[in-house]
Amino acid sequence: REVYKEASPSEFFYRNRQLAGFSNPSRALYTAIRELFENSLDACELHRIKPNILISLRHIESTSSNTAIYKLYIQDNGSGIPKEYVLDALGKIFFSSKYILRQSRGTFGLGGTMAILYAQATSGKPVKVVTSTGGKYIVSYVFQIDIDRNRPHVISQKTIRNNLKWRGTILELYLEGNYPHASRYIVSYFKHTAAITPYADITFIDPDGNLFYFPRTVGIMPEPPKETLPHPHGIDLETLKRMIKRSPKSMTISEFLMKNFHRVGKMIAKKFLRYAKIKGNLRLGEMDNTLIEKLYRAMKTFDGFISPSSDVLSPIGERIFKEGILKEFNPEYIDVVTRPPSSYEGHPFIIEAALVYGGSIPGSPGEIVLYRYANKIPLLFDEGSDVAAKVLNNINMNNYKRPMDKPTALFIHIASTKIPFKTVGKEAIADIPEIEKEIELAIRYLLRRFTTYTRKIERKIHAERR
Amino acid sequence: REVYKEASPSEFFYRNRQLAGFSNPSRALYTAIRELFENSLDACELHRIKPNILISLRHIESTSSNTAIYKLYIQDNGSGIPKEYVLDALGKIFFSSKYILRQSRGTFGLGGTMAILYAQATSGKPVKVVTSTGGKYIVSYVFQIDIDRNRPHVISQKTIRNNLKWRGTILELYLEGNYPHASRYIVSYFKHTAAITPYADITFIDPDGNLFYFPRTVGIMPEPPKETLPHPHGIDLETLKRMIKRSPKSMTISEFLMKNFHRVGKMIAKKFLRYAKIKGNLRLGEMDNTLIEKLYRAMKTFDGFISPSSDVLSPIGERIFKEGILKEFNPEYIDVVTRPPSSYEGHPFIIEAALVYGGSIPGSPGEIVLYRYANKIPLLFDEGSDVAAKVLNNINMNNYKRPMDKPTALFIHIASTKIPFKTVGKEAIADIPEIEKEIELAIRYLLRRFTTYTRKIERKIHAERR
Ligand SMILES: Nc1ncnc2c1ncn2[C@@H]1O[C@H](COP(=O)(O)OP(=O)(O)OP(=O)(O)O)[C@@H](O)[C@H]1O
Ligand SMILES: Nc1ncnc2c1ncn2[C@@H]1O[C@H](COP(=O)(O)OP(=O)(O)OP(=O)(O)O)[C@@H](O)[C@H]1O
Ligand SMILES: [Mg+2]
Ligand SMILES: [Mg+2]
Repeated sequence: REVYKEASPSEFFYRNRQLAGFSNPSRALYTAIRELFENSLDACELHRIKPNILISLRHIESTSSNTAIYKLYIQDNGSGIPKEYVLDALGKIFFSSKYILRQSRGTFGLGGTMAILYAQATSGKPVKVVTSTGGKYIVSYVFQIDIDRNRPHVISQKTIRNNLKWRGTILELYLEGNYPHASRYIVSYFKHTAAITPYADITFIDPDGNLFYFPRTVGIMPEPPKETLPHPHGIDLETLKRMIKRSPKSMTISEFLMKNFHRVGKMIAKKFLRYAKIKGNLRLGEMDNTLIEKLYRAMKTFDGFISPSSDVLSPIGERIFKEGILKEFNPEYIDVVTRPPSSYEGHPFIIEAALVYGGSIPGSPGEIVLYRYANKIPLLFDEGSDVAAKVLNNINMNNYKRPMDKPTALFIHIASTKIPFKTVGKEAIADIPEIEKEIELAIRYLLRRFTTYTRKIERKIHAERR
Repeated sequence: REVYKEASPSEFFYRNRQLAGFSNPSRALYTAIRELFENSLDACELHRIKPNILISLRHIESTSSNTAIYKLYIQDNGSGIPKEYVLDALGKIFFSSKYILRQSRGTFGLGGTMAILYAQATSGKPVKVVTSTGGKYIVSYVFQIDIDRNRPHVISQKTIRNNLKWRGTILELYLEGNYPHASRYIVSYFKHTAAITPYADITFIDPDGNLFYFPRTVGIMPEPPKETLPHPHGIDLETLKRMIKRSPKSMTISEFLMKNFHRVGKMIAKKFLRYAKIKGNLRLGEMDNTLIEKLYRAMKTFDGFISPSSDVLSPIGERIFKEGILKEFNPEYIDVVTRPPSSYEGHPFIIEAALVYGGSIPGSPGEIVLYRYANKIPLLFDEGSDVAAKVLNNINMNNYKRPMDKPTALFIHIASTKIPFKTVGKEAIADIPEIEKEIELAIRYLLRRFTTYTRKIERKIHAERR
């Protein structure tokens, strides 16, 4: 009497789009813009391209007292998408170039596709994508998503000679939104991006014709992140079995470990196999499940593995962090700290933090404002369930001194090969103990130094009064 | 140079299992138990069966200083799963009997499957399921999930004659967990379930052999929820197009509206079509996209539709709510309220709330403890991002009086055809304005009555002193 059905990934996220940040017309407009913008930034940064990104939002027609159809246009000078992958990349949920172990804004393989799906669902209009990887041709597709089957459905396509050797991606879509309600979040999102990405040239034109221009003020870019191998502490039994299954049967266990794991060289492999009581020259083809489980248990308890290297990460960098914040907020005081690299569950991560006072930091006098970032994405929502907010709440501010005439802002950034987001909508980070610890140390360090500064200022004022 | 890949739904949730509540061995153990238990409760309640559920967790072997492999066994007397659907229901992500418009605990089509996937990933052992719908046979499968392809892989199967006409489902799986850390959440989860489900007989045996027995103390069950049709305000343009596409071309638009929408009868359809300026006898086959969009825009702005009926919902019921709380917490004071039905985005919902003081409510003196429920599921995590916590935080408690010698508890339950969960892990509810309003009205009502009670008690104490 129960009716059993299967849902495609697009069907699932179409019906449950609030899970991906498309919960209402205001939030959906914000999420669509940020997902496409983050795709553009990745397409530039991962390929050492200084980003030039234009976003324009135009009012098309009102649909209710507070909603309207908008045309969203976004253009970047990024890597472009190869012709054979464009339609799947944007028209298929769970299709991505970020399913590798590398730091990037994208991670789930559905953000851009969700923006297109939401647009289609609310406007009935197909999306247009124009892209080129800088080669002989520019491809242009007008398509829709076949939601039942999670695949793109082409309506029209064009191939144009790329005479000017253009490289990049343009997207044009129509979606229902509520810009009056969403505008402050959208503008704040761009401002907070510019604060840590001063090497990007960002232009946003809103439906009222207002131009928000964040020019490039720094000529250097951080080194892009690198793809890395999994760490022994970052895998579980299932993954280990699959890695073994995919490797040649003739390969020895020692070779397998050195080839497939991060920072496992000859010495470490030898030490580990002695600990695990497994012969190094044993062939993978001779290993049964019991032996694989024995290997796995040993991997989890062996403490001789080198912790994951942070060389693969791409932090903001203290100079860029400072310059960006100075440009956007013009503060009286700024202090930046980079915590030593750490790791959780085999994933390397770095915490960078800044304490900023005065200037155009918004807030009430004496208030502490928290600005959160993860893999260079500003997180504007769900502060209540974020690890950084939890850490800040647990700090007794009476142990530190700060001026009470203006607000003080704390910027917290985490860079990692995997950000433990709590939701597909990427707004809050889970309270992993190692991450919590590093954020707390960073905040306390900045507060101590700010206390020293505040006391100096107060003594100076005191001295001047006498 | 980017490497493009597709992920199956099981691959995606395997790699991002923290999104579904499997973030660490303690939380994963909690989530696995609750997902399977909620499947059992649905299988009983949706079919008017008084639930008898046994859950046993046995320690198998330690894997680290704070983790171990446990054997999880769960048995229910529910509807059972038909032979042809068992493997897909439990071995395939996005396969469900709850993809219909009806109130139930299950909604996403992945909870039970995730528990099995996590178990397989951490123990290497397959899952065993034994089930019967009460017919001639009992089927038993031992299977694993092919994560790459999101489908079950049978290892062995048996069919047994059902001589005793047994009906129900048994699951047996091995998974890594951290029971010492998870135990208080697991026991609290069962206790809070029992508090609103006193017609269920629940037995939990923990790894130390402790028996937690929550006997049935109420013989009546609430009426099960009913499947319903979508409401005009609950659909978007894409859904409308698909509904039209699936209907016969010869059907008139008037018939289509009456057949496919909740509470749209002849009169309402006529009024609406006049408002939309569309002829009632127009055939679906004659409608082009422009006309469908015109119809859609009219549906969104027409204010003459009857709001969704709450008859399809199955609230806890004030008597059951009271009896359950009295049994579990033995309070000195209990007050229960049911708000009038409301709706959001076309989905009917009902808020039920209780204020409870004294007895065994845990907490510090004067503290206000919040217990949240959604479709009869206790929500123990992510309070910081839940709408009920937001409402409670915004209430100025100085406007109300309560005794300060013991804690006071507020129980909030929302029943709906769709709960706006923020995450796949079902721990927090989004702050939809209509829901926020009803929760606030319920809480304030209870606090006002509790203020009257508190004043009465204080006057009595005062009088006795003189
Ligand atoms: N502007 C762009 N330039 C180049 N490639 C792009 C662009 N936009 C999308 N892509 C490609 O399309 C893929 C899918 O994008 P989508 O946003 O759907 O998922 P994702 O970015 O991989 O992950 P996430 O869901 O976390 O955003 C990307 O991985 C990328 O390879
Ligand atoms: N104990 C059970 N008795 C009867 N049917 C069950 C049982 N457990 C699971 N099922 C069936 O298997 C299906 C899939 O279960 P699963 O937990 O994976 O998803 P769901 O319950 O539909 O949704 P959710 O992800 O929200 O839990 C259910 O919809 C139900 O039809
Ligand atoms: Mg993306
Ligand atoms: Mg379920």
